[in-house]
Amino acid sequence: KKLIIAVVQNEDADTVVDALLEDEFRATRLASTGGFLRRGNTTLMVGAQDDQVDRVLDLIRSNARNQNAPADAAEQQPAAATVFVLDLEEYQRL
Amino acid sequence: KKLIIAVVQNEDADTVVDALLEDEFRATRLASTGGFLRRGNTTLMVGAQDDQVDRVLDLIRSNARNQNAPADAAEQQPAAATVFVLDLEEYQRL
Amino acid sequence: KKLIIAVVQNEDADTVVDALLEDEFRATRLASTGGFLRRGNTTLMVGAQDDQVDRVLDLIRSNARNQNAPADAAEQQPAAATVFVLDLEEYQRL
Ligand SMILES: Nc1ncnc2c1ncn2[C@@H]1O[C@@H]2COP(=O)(O)O[C@H]3[C@@H](O)[C@H](n4cnc5c(N)ncnc54)O[C@@H]3COP(=O)(O)O[C@H]2[C@H]1O
Ligand SMILES: Nc1ncnc2c1ncn2[C@@H]1O[C@@H]2COP(=O)(O)O[C@H]3[C@@H](O)[C@H](n4cnc5c(N)ncnc54)O[C@@H]3COP(=O)(O)O[C@H]2[C@H]1O
Ligand SMILES: Nc1ncnc2c1ncn2[C@@H]1O[C@@H]2COP(=O)(O)O[C@H]3[C@@H](O)[C@H](n4cnc5c(N)ncnc54)O[C@@H]3COP(=O)(O)O[C@H]2[C@H]1O
Repeated sequence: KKLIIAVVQNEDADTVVDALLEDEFRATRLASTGGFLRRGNTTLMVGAQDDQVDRVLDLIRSNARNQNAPADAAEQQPAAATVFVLDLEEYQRL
Repeated sequence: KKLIIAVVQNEDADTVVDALLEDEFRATRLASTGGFLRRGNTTLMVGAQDDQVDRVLDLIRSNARNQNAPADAAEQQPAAATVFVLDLEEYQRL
Repeated sequence: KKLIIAVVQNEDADTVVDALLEDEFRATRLASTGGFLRRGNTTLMVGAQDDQVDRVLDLIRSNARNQNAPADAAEQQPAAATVFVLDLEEYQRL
């Protein structure tokens, strides 16, 4: 069991969440703010089975656009999403 | 040391947090939104010692009601809480 | 790769984030609430390489003041920050 934490642009959050739900995944959204641009973005939490992680990442990758960053956001174009995958010791519905 | 992340209904958040504090646990609350019902809920973070995890889960289970989900929320009744337990490499008060 | 989750006071959040960015770290901020004092605080997420964790903790420690807690906040002075370090299985820019 894994917890996927993905930071996506606000404009992409609905599309990404809808794509995850369509594929029978569950998701929780948290409003967040980027440290550098100080603009609102969305942090998603998705608890999934080990063998589903790649599928979740594919769904995020294909449903989050590559934003056109303001020119001052350094040489690296912003990613469509920044994703952290963590191992879960437990995942329970109480 | 473990980090417990629990998604609970807003109506239950105060009761759950009070029960945790009474038992000398610490907690942080984050406003969140359910992916499916798109309604506000609460994400709790509780850092605890390894041998306290079961106690935290018991406190959550007995203080979060089982909500009556709207009929369209699929065959599965919503859980009182969705809980993720993660291993911590470090837990420090700086 | 590690995910550092730090709960800091709102008054310190900008200073801490600026110090992290100056050192080429990336950060995401989430508005949160303390369980005990029920006052707003800030939860920071910082994904970093294994060998950078100590540097991130130093930056947080030296940029978050020790708040003067209200006298009723128990015998323990609040920490400048409460920090959780988690191991990441993956950290990707999609
Ligand atoms: N110290 C720095 N120096 C130069 N350029 C910098 C920088 N920090 C960020 N940027 C650039 O600005 C974009 C927006 O960053 P922001 O912090 O607002 O918003 C970030 C932040 O909220 C989150 N994020 C990215 N990496 C992270 C990490 N390692 N830890 C925590 N959050 C991260 O994802 C959002 C998008 O990140 P992305 O990398 O696509 O896009 C980044 C990156 O291209
Ligand atoms: N694996 C996971 N990863 C991340 N967050 C998770 C999660 N499992 C649950 N959650 C969080 O917990 C809330 C309650 O989930 P529960 O499973 O009790 O109750 C759910 C479930 O009974 C049903 N549901 C959710 N997603 C569904 C889906 N894709 N298909 C059918 N029913 C779904 O609707 C209720 C409300 O869901 P909602 O998304 O609004 O709100 C969810 C979501 O915020
Ligand atoms: N193990 C943990 N898991 C999750 N989040 C954690 C945590 N430890 C600390 N935090 C977060 O960090 C904030 C500051 O905690 P600190 O320990 O410095 O400062 C604390 C502490 O000195 C005291 N306190 C908290 N809980 C207590 C309790 N159950 N009994 C007595 N004193 C408590 O009140 C201050 C403010 O607490 P508050 O809850 O408003 O806000 C907390 C909470 O949001």
